[in-house]
Amino acid sequence: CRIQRCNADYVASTSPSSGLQDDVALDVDYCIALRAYALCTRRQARSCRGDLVYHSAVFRIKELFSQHNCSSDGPTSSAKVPSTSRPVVPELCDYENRVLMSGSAGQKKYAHCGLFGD
Amino acid sequence: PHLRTFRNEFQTCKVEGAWPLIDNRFLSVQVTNVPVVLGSSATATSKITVIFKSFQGCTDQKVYQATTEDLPLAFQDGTRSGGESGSLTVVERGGSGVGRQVKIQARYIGTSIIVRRVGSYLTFAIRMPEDTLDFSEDNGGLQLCLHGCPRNELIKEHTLSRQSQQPRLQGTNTELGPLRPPHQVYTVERATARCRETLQVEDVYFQSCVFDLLTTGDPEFSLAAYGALEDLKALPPSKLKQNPPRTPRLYDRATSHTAAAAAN
Repeated sequence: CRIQRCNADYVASTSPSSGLQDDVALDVDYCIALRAYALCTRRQARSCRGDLVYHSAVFRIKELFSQHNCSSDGPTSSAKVPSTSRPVVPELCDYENRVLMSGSAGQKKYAHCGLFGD
Repeated sequence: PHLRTFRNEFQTCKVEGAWPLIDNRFLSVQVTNVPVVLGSSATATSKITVIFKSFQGCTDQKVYQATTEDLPLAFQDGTRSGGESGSLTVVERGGSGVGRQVKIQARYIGTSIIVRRVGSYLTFAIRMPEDTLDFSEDNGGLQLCLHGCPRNELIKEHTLSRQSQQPRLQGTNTELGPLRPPHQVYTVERATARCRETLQVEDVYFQSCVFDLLTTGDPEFSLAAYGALEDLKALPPSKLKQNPPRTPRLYDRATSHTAAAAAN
């Protein structure tokens, strides 16, 4: 099962380090990345059956399709998006989503610090 | 003030003046502590400054500053959020909680902060993903939240407990130096009873409450410990995306021993 690869490709194609501009998100480009991601997960369906990371990715993709109003038909070219467009996805600005997408949520923990009184 | 570090250590420190709580690539937090009782080592927080460093695609740099006179609902530049994605926001926290509260949510780094004004002082709580912290000792320099207080800044509560056998006498010389007449005179029994009104479980928060009443005679301080416990429940150390486990009331063995001595 190579769902992690799909997750990593998706995160890589939608984060600023991929040379994408860093402010306005053009949905059309984001939808390309999302369709590529959906295609990649479909290809893993058989070998990833029962894998929690795979099923959570499929669930999340469904949510993202409706959230960003992307059509499931259309180009899935994972070619680097031309620099003129600047699709930074809100997902980049959500730590939990980034972690979930990378499939490493299970190991992630939060720490608490507090200062009070005298 | 009392400090609970990211490693779940509990300390009571002097740290008078400006000290860094956190200083990493995502944010810096600095607090300024002032003596609560003239000439005493007991200090409390009068100013908190949080600097959110710019994060490409999510926010530019934002500074939040609270003082005992002003707990703003906005960053210093007047805005209440950073960047288009709204992944950095300042909101007023409602609820029956103690004192006025401000919550700062930095979604892009999975971080939440609560600043309260309780009586004349401030309290601070933060929850951050562990992988944004660098726990290695040699790294990160002086960060009280990460490495605790320098040894010479720790207040040795057990030496105080001998003093707290009798009511707080005015102007007595103690480990903490001459004390200005406190608001009230608290015996250990009265301080314990007062703290039990808000903190049923006798854990380190309870002991901090007793310690504060004994050192300051200021009943507002019993609410500081209560507020800090509420903040722990609101921002619990937990696994990502799990339902935060019931926060086990904290018994830090070493601290509870010395704080129990203070409470006694």
